[in-house]
Amino acid sequence: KFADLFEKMVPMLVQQSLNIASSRKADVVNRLVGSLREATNLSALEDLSGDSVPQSILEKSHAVIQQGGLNSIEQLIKDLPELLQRNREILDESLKILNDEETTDNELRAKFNQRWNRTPSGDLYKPLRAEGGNFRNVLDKAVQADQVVKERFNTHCEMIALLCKPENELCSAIPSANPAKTLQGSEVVNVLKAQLVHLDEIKRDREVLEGEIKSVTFDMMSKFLTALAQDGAINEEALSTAELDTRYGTYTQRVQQNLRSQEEILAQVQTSHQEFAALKQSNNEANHRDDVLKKLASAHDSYIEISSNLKEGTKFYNDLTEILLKFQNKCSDIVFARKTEREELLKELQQS
Amino acid sequence: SLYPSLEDLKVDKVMR
Repeated sequence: KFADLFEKMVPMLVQQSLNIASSRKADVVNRLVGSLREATNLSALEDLSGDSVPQSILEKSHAVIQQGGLNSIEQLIKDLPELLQRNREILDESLKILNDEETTDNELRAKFNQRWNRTPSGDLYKPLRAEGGNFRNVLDKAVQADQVVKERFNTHCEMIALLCKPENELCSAIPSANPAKTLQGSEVVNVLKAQLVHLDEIKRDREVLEGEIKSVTFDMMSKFLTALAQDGAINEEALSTAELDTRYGTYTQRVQQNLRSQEEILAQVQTSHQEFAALKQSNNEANHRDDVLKKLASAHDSYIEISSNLKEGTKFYNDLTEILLKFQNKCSDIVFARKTEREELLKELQQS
Repeated sequence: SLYPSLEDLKVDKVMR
């Protein structure tokens, strides 16, 4: 197992030349590899995906869900007709008891003529009828308001329902604007895809190239030793550059070729990408996505509006009911008084 | 607001 300790010992000049040669080599390798890396960065295209839910829509969806979603306004809308009907019935009943009493009064006046000398019910009830008329107008207006709310709800209920879905369902329900997906099969996309595949190949070539460049090894020692023996001096630069040329010449050409073909492909990608972007603008799929997003946004706004309309409407009907109940009491009170008076008058007439 | 206001009803009654 003899190991010659002095095997690696060389003359100082040779050692210095070796050092310089290795730094030259490192320079060459770094330059080549650097340009390869740079080219790869250049070729990275932006991610073209376009199918996540925009943040603003997500916020609107949470807001709608927080306020009770579709169910809460659906229930209120269902209640409106009943509230309207209840108010109508109270008003109709009030006016009916006025009418009945007035009819009776008119009949008795017709029967007893001037002996039926009390104030006609018609005159007495005039202010009440006017008030009743006002109530009728107000109710008619409320019916129109109900209609508006209902229409507004019908227009947006589908989109509001969508807003109430969990995020993943919402995302899948929104048409994707992912160009690669939506423009599947279109000429431009195929060309673009082919170019990107080609670009990938060039990238892969570069990786292989880089590996090969790094793996090049050669030994200058023997050359330097022979030069030193023959001439007594070492022309390191000439020897190193000559050796580097022979070793890396082909690689340099291949790197140049790789960079050149990448430039060409990138230029092509640029143009087809512009075509693609223009196509995307005109593409109804993408527009369709915009449509849906716009509708979702306006559905949120209408939801807020419908909620406040319904709150207002419900309050209106409940307040009106209280007023109508008071009105009904007034009517029944006066009619009761009139009836009592009528009976007394009848009694007197009979006695006379 | 969408629904008629009940205030004018009350005012109307007070005036009468």
